[in-house]
Amino acid sequence: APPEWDWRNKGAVTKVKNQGMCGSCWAFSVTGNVEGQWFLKQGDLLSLSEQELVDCDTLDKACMGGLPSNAYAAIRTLGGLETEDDYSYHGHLQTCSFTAEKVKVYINDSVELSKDEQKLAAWLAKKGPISIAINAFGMQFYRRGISRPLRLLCSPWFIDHAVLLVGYGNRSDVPFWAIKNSWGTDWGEEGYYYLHRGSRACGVNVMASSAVVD
Amino acid sequence: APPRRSPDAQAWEPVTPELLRPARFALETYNRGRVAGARAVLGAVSGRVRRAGGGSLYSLKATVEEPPCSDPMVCRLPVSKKTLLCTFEVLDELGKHRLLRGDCGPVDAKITDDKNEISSSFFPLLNKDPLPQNFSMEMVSLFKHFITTYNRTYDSEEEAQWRMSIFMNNMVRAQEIQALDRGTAQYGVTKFSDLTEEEFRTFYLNPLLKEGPGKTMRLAKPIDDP
Repeated sequence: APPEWDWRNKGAVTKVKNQGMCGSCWAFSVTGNVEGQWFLKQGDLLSLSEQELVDCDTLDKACMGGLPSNAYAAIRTLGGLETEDDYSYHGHLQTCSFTAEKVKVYINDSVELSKDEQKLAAWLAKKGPISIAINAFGMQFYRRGISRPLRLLCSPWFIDHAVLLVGYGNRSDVPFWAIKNSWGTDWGEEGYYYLHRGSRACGVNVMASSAVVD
Repeated sequence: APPRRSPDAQAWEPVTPELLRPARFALETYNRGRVAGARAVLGAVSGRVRRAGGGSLYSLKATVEEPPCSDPMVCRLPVSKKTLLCTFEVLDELGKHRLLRGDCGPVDAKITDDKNEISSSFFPLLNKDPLPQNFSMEMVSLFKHFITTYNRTYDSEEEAQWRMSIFMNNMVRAQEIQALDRGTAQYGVTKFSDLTEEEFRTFYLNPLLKEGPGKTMRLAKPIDDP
C-alpha cells in the first residue's frame, strides 16, 4: 500500500450525509461504497439513495438496523440504485416507491475483504472506499483527533455501526483510517472520524466489504 | 443455526472471590468522601468478566445497602428506602482497578414506581476528589452553550432539568473515555451530549451488526504487488 491515500481528494466521495434518528448506517455505508465504485468504473460521482434501501431492502430492518452484505444482495435484486435527488432521504420507513426506470447505478457482485489492515489499505488505494463496521465506543462524545480506545472497552465482538473507509495516513507518526460517518457535518471532524490504524481498533478490520461494478 | 456467541461473552455468575475484589473497589469509590457510619455496604453481587491482553473488564450487578439517613440534603434516598441496585464496570489492568461506570437506582417496586426518582450515574472522576465549588455552574454554562449551539428545545422545565442531568453525567463519562484513550482524540460536548447511552444506541446505532456478517460473499482477490 502507498504510505497514504485519500479518495476525498480524488473526487470519489460525496458530501457527508445525515442518517437522523434512524439506525440506517448500513445503508449509508453501502451507498458510499457504491458511489465510489461507480465513480472509479464510470467516471461519474453520483449521490445515491439510502431511502431506497431503507424502504425496499426487505432483507434488512430499515431504521432498526441492517447488514451491508444483505444490502448488496438487495441492490442486485432490485436492479440498482436511484439517485438521492430521485429518491430522497426521510429517515423513517416508508412504502417502497422504487422505479426501475430511475435506476442510475447497478452493481454486478459484492466481495468480502481481507481482515489484514495492510491488505485493506492496499485494496482501498487501488479499488476505492470500503464499507466497514466498527464498535462505536466513545463516538457519542468524539470531537476530533485519532481515536484509540482500549481494546477491552472497544471489543471487535460488539460491532454496532457501519461506516465508510475513504483513506488512511499518518498524523505526527500516528497511523489513522479516515472514516466517513453519516451523522452530519456537525459531528466529529466535519463529519469524519479518525481511528487508529494497525491495531485492529474497535474491530475496524472484521467486516470490510465492497460492491463490484464491471 | 444458533446465534453466534462471542468467545468472550459469559453468563452472569454469582459472586466469586475474583468478582468480589472489583465489587469492593467499586463500593470504595462509591463511598469516597463519606464518614464512617455513613458508608453504604455491599449486598448481593453477581457479574461477568471479559479478558483481553493483560486486562480484565468486570461487569457487576450489586445491591448496595445505604445506612439510615435523616438529613434530606445529604441522603441519596429518603429514610424508608435503603437498598440500591447498582451496575458497575471495573477495569483491572495489571492489578490496578479503575471504575469506568457506576449506575445506581432504587431496587424495590414501590420506589421504582415513583416517577420522580430515577437511576443516577456516578463516575470515578466525580468521586475522586471534592468537586470544585463552581462545577455545577460550569456545567450549567456548558449546557446553555450546548442548547444554543445545537438549537435544542425541550417540552418542559422538567425535561430540561432531566436533560441537563444526563448532560452532566455524559461530560464526566467523556472525561473518562478521554483518560483511557491512547490516541490523540478529543472527547467532549457533541450534539449527542443530552442523550442517555440507551437512547443513543437505540436511535443511532445498528444492533444487527453484531449478529455477524450475514449473507456469505466471495473473498476479494488480493491486490498484487505493483
